[in-house]
Amino acid sequence: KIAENTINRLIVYKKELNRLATDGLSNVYSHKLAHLSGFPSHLVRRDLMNVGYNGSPAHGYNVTELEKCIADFLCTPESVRVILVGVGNLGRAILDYCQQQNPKISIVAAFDKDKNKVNKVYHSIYTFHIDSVKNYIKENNIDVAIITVPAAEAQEIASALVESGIKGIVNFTPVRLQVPAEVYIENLDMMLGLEKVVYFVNGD
Amino acid sequence: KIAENTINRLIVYKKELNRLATDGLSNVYSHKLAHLSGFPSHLVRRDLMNVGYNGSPAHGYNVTELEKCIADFLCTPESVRVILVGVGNLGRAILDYCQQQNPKISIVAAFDKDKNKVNKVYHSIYTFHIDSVKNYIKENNIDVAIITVPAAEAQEIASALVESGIKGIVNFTPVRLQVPAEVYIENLDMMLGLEKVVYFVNGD
Ligand SMILES: NC(=O)c1ccc[n+]([C@@H]2O[C@H](COP(=O)([O-])OP(=O)(O)OC[C@H]3O[C@@H](n4cnc5c(N)ncnc54)[C@H](O)[C@@H]3O)[C@@H](O)[C@H]2O)c1
Ligand SMILES: NC(=O)c1ccc[n+]([C@@H]2O[C@H](COP(=O)([O-])OP(=O)(O)OC[C@H]3O[C@@H](n4cnc5c(N)ncnc54)[C@H](O)[C@@H]3O)[C@@H](O)[C@H]2O)c1
Repeated sequence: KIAENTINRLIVYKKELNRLATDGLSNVYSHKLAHLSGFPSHLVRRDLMNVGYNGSPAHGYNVTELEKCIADFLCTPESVRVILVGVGNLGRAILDYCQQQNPKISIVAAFDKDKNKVNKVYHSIYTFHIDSVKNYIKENNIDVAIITVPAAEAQEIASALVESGIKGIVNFTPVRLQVPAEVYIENLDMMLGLEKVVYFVNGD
Repeated sequence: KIAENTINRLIVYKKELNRLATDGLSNVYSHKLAHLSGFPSHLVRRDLMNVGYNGSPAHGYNVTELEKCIADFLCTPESVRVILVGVGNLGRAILDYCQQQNPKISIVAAFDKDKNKVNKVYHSIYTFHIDSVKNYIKENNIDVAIITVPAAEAQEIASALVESGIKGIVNFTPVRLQVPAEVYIENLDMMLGLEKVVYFVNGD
C-alpha cells in the first residue's frame, strides 16, 4: 500500500506536467518540477523512480511521457462518474469548476432537498431530489460523492450514501464523518491554506 | 526558516486539537493525533518536540496546552484582516464559511466589478467596487487577499493587489500567478482531493 502523501505528490506533479504541456514545454528537470510543485527535489526524484521513470541528466524528463507514466501508475480509470450533494454556493462553484478541469472525472448528477433547486440544471448537471439518491447510486454504480451540505445535515447524508454503496467521499463540511473503515474520506478545508498564508506573510 | 510542510502539519494538528477540546477531551496520545491528522506518529512526535512541548507516556499531551503552544509557535496575530476579490458562487461560500471557522482571521471587505453586487452585503461583509481596492489596502494595511475571480481576470487582479502592498494570496483560480518572489502564494485546487479519493476507491 502506497502512502497517502506519495499519492498526493504524484497527483500534484501530474497537474503541473499537464500545465507545462499546455504551455508547450517538452522537457523539465527535477528541480523545476520541485519548484512548481512545492516539494523538495530529492523527493521528486525518488517518487519518479518509484513510478519507474528516469530522466536523463542532459535533457531531464520528457513532459508528456512522464505525465502518462504517472497517470498509468495511478490507474485513473478512463471515466469516473461522481455525484454531488448540496447545490448551494459551494456546490454550484464546484459543478462549474469540475467540468473545466479534468475530463476523466465528471460529476454526473447533483442532489438537493430544496424544492426550488430540484429538477433544475446547473452548469449542465441535473438536480434530483435527495430522496432519490440511494436508487441513483445503486442503478448507476456510483462510488464517489462530494458533500457540500450544511454541517447539521452532513452525518445523515454521509450515512445514507455509504449504505447505498458509496466508497469514497470528498467532505467540505466541518464535521468529522463517522463511516466504516473501508470508506475513504478526504476532508478539504480552505481555512488551512489561509492560515498558512497568514503565517508566511507575518514571517517565521 | 521552517519547511512549508512542517507548517502545514502544525496547522492541521491545531485544528484537530481544537475539535478535541470542543468535544470535551483533555488529553490525547500522539498515535491518536496522528490518526486524526493523517500523518505518521513519528512525525507528529518530532513536530511537537520542535515546538517545545513534550507529552507524558502516562497521559499523552494536554489538549488545550498543546493547542496554545502551537498557536504561540505559529504566532498568529491576535486578529488578521483579509480581503476577498470576486463575490461569485465560491466567494460567497467562503465569506459564509470563514466567519464560522476562525475568530482570529476575518474577512473584512469584499470586492467585485459587477454593479449588481457592489454596495451589497453578503454574510455581513460589504462589497466595494474593484476600483477602490488599491486605496482600501493602503488605508487599512491589509496584507492578505483571497482571489475567487474567473481565470481570465486572475493575473490582472493579482498584479493590482501586489502593487498596493498585498504580501500573501490564497489563489483559487487555475492560473499560475506571476508575482515577485517575496509574495507568498497558496494555490488551492479541490480537484486534487477528488483525484485522491478516486485513486483510493479504485484500490492501489
Ligand atoms: N471546507 C471548506 O473550505 C468550505 C468552504 C465553504 C463552505 N464550506 C461548507 O460547505 C457547505 C456548503 O456551504 P454553502 O455556502 O454552499 O451553503 P449553502 O447553504 O449555500 O448550500 C447548502 C445546500 O445544501 C442543501 N441541503 C441542505 N440539507 C440537505 C439535505 N439533507 N440533502 C440535500 N441537500 C441539502 C441546501 O438546500 C443548499 O442548497 C457548508 O457545510 C459549509 O460549512 C466549506
Ligand atoms: N480551486 C478550486 O478548487 C475551485 C473550485 C471552484 C471554483 N474555482 C475557481 O474560482 C473562481 C470563481 O468561481 P465561481 O464559480 O465563484 O465564479 P463566478 O463567476 O460565480 O464568480 C466570479 C466573480 O468574480 C467577479 N469578477 C469578475 N472579474 C472581476 C474583476 N476584474 N474584479 C473583481 N471581480 C471580478 C464576477 O463579477 C463574479 O462575481 C474561478 O476562477 C473558478 O475557476 C476554483
